[in-house]
Amino acid sequence: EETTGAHDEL
Amino acid sequence: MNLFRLFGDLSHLASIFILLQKIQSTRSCRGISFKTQALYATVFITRYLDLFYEWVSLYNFTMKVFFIASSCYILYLMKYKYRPTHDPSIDTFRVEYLLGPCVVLALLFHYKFSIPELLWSFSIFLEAVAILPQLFMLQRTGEAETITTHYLAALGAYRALYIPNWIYRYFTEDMVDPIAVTAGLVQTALYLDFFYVYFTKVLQGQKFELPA
Repeated sequence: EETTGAHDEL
Repeated sequence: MNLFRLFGDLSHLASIFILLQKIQSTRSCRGISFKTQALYATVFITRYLDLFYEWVSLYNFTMKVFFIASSCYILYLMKYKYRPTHDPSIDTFRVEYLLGPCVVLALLFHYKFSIPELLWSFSIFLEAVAILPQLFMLQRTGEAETITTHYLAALGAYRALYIPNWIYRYFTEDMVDPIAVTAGLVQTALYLDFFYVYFTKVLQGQKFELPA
């Protein structure tokens, strides 16, 4: 699983 | 989604409508920093590139499109329609002092070394400081129209509400995004001085004026 930022936030 | 984030986003939406209302009703963008608005447009465009390849939700999609479109529209209003009302001689903050460090920070702190992730990090850092030209302008002129202060208050409230959102997400989803949280805390802290004057003066019915 890649670690990415909170892309579901605006 | 939780209520903090929802109300944060709604507050963000409200801030943009207040800004549009200010420009349309006074037929002027006096007191608004073009540089800050241009930085926000940059923030949205670099962060929401994932519009083209990642689907989160209809809510997420609609908001992203709205933020990109409205920020570009505001730039158009300031640059063309109400250009004579914008005074560049008081909008003098050097944005290269913000852009440079944000590029460096994005290269140092990111979740993955890829173009979209680097741009995402860059946008997070840039958003944290994008309000500085506006606050600098306020400091220089020492006063602001009431509607402009409502705009800033709504924008500050949006950032402030994201903090309980992250605390909530930490406990309910075990989710932490150190880059967004650090930048968000800095961004909210920048509003503290403004909030103090807003609560003690504007909300008491007085004009926003900084002590000489």
